[in-house]
Amino acid sequence: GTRIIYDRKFLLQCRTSPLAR
Amino acid sequence: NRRRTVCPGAGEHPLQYNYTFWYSRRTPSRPASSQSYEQNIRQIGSVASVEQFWRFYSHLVRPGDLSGHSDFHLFKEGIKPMWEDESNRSGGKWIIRLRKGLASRFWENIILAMLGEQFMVGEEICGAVVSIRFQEDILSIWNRTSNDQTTTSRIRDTLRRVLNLPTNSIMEYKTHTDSLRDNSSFRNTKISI
Repeated sequence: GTRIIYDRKFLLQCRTSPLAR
Repeated sequence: NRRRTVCPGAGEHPLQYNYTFWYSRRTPSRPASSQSYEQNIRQIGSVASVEQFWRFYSHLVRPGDLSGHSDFHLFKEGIKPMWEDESNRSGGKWIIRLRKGLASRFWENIILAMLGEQFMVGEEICGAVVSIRFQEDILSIWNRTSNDQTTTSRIRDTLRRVLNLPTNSIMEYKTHTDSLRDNSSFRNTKISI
């Protein structure tokens, strides 16, 4: 199936999203 | 054995695999037999999404702030961070020795690369470890098949890229069979420049 790939920049952006708090 | 114990929450970004954090600490004077190693290693939590990862990770002590002889391990759920585990038995690891002060930043970069599937080696990656020691700290990334040179070279090259290592930096590969034989994770490694 499809592989879920995230780059570092995207992962760091998710850190500040309300869902991650 | 791919049973997931946690699932991504609504609206969260799922990871390709679930991962489990482990922590271990030992008294350096005591020999690290495989039994005492298993007794000293503790599972501390699993994550299934990017957001769960950050929530968990933000509450952990940064590895560079740990003292003594301790390790954080982040492994795919279902794989124990032990040489003897079924998924590790034929595998090995790349080792990067770091001078004091670099562990926290390098650890974050290596695990972000792993969670984001940057290594492009199929199912080969098992997990990553940061080992806090007295003189230096050590990062390692474990893969399933130590004798698959295409895979191990690709992991090495990805590490150089994501950690931004100078091209002449020394990296060492050690098979878990060798670690079991000399009962040591980091002694007698094969050096590769």
